[in-house]
Amino acid sequence: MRFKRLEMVGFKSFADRTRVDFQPGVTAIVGPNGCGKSNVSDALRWVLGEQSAHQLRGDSAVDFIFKGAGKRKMMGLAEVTLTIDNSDHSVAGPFADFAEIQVTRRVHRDGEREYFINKVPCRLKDIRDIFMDTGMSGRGVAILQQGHIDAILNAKPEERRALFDEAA
Amino acid sequence: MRFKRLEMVGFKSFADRTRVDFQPGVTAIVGPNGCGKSNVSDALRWVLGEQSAHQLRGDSAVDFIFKGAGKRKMMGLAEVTLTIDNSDHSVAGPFADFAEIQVTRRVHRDGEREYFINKVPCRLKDIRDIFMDTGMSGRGVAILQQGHIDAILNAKPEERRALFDEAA
Amino acid sequence: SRERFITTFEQIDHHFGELFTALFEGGQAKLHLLDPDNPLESGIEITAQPPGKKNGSINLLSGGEKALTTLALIFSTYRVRPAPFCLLDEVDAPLDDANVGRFNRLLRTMAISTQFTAITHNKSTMEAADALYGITMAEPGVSSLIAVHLEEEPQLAMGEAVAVG
Amino acid sequence: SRERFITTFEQIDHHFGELFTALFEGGQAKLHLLDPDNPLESGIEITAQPPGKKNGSINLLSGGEKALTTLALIFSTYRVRPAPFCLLDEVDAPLDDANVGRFNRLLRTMAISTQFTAITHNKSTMEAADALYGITMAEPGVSSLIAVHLEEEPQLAMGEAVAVG
Ligand SMILES: Nc1ncnc2c1ncn2[C@@H]1O[C@H](COP(=O)(O)OP(=O)(O)OP(=O)(O)O)[C@@H](O)[C@H]1O
Ligand SMILES: Nc1ncnc2c1ncn2[C@@H]1O[C@H](COP(=O)(O)OP(=O)(O)OP(=O)(O)O)[C@@H](O)[C@H]1O
Ligand SMILES: [Mg+2]
Ligand SMILES: [Mg+2]
Repeated sequence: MRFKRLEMVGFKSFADRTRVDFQPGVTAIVGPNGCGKSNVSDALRWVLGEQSAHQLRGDSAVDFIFKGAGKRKMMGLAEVTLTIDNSDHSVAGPFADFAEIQVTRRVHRDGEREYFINKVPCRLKDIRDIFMDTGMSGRGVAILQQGHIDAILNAKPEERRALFDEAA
Repeated sequence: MRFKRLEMVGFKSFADRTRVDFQPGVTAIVGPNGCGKSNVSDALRWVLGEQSAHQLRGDSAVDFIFKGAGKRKMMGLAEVTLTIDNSDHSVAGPFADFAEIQVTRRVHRDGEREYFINKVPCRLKDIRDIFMDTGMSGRGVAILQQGHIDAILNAKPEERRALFDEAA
Repeated sequence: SRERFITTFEQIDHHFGELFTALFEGGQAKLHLLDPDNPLESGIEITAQPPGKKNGSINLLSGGEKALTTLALIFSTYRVRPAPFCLLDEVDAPLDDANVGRFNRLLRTMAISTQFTAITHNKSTMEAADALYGITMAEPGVSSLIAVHLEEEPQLAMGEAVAVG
Repeated sequence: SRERFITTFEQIDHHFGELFTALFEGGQAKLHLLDPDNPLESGIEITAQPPGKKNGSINLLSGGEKALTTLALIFSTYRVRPAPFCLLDEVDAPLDDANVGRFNRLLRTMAISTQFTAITHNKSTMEAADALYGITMAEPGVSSLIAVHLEEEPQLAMGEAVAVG
């Protein structure tokens, strides 16, 4: 499995449709304080199936909808799409045969949630199942959040197991 | 009240007697990772009367005694002394008339604690009383610890009062 | 005592708004008593809006924005009642270059009435300081402190500081 | 499955020890099962000893030492079972210049089997990257992403990156 690109529209400060193409090797993301770098991290965690809005600095998912700025009005929904290269068929489950998988997550201002895999509506569970056992599920540590680097060392010995169970 | 100097011996990585003279204005402390900079911060908090060893990264105060390195043996005690200029007599209580006040805190390997003000044995409470209402008590935020800058913003509204009560 | 707290609170709020707007070069911030009828017990809420952004929970702010907001709050209490001494341990770590500059300029104005000690890896913070101490472990596991003199041979001094930092 | 966990655990421990010693240029670190008779439920303890220092609780380690230890642990699981993708948000913030260099060299070896995205303010990390994206808010409150090309006109690109960072 390889990540191809992430697309966001109406997600936090990314009002306009924005596309991040993932390169092989090391990609650096830079910019001044508050410009939106960690918001990209939040978008990725969200589309991978993060269930706690608090983990993404919100009280609920509705907080992730672009709330307006200057002359720009608040938007009606937030949407994030992750496009995955599955040509090695490492994804288990009903989508194992697809060479490319697109996962989309949306939240509307009235709180309505929508989930899609390859444009077909599904449940959040179906999205989370795609990433189970890939190292990219919520149990893994593939996304190290700002300021949380100490979390593994500060955790209780029992809490650290998730990291090892994911690799085993 | 003005801080004149901090002296440490046997405290964490400061095996040898070390003296930090405090200048007016801004003093920067620099050095590579792990060289002992935050240990200076811990020493200052400790001599001001910090009661929680956990706040200073130890399980108990005995952890603060230099535990040896290379050919150097573990030491028998840790001692920190803070020398204060009180020529403005802003310190309240029995020491208000002294122009200079020295506060010393010690812990021995067997766990015995010792406290001194101007070389006279006293209790921890007496040390903490010196700094009450000066902005340097544990309730104030005069020492911002590494990685804890978010603490005030993440705290519950009731927990933040300490900062304001100290100033009022 | 209730009046005294309210007076102090309003003074801190006034300075907080000013310092925030100075550090962010715009925007606004305010303190609120959750329970104004019970000021001596009430929790305290913070709202902060960086320039160009709509108001929201302070949790949504970025790492650097939270650090600057916290510093504005702490320094606003010092404007009302200066602490004699303040130690800052790597508070500049989340700040970009422009904000490190603003932070250090503010620090110099606050340093008139407070002795500051800043632990840092940041070159600009080192350059803005009045005095510089370097800590090394020439002997493994044993810390030693050296005073680095900035006025004499500043190039050499900064080189030493950079080498140790 | 019990055997598989123990085998995986020992492999991770092996790599953890190696990566720690590489990142710290010395010293040693180890993982322990608190309850070896019950490996599928047991908590996991970490001991870490930087070079020249006596063993102690990992809580006593410095900010930078903790960051490096955590990275060694996470990357040791990747050596056993590479994650396809890893996003690091300002993990280099507590590191001094020498350790940023070591971290980035390690990152480049790990990047053979994992796509890494590193959010950073650090110039050396930017220079070590294969690709660079800058995020700006030309319109206040609205983020936009630009690809900064490192191979073409690297001086200009770095200047842009420095200006935005
Ligand atoms: N729903 C939303 N609508 C508009 N803006 C939002 C929304 N949610 C968050 N933001 C804004 O996004 C900004 C934070 O962005 P982010 O955390 O990505 O910054 P950053 O680039 O990581 O900065 P730093 O370098 O300080 O960590 C905040 O200023 C916040 O106000
Ligand atoms: N009782 C002790 N005896 C000897 N060494 C100790 C003791 N307690 C702590 N140390 C050592 O002190 C070091 C931590 O020092 P400190 O936290 O001051 O580093 P620092 O200069 O702040 O580094 P950083 O820039 O990474 O934050 C650790 O390596 C730890 O092993
Ligand atoms: Mg951020
Ligand atoms: Mg430190």
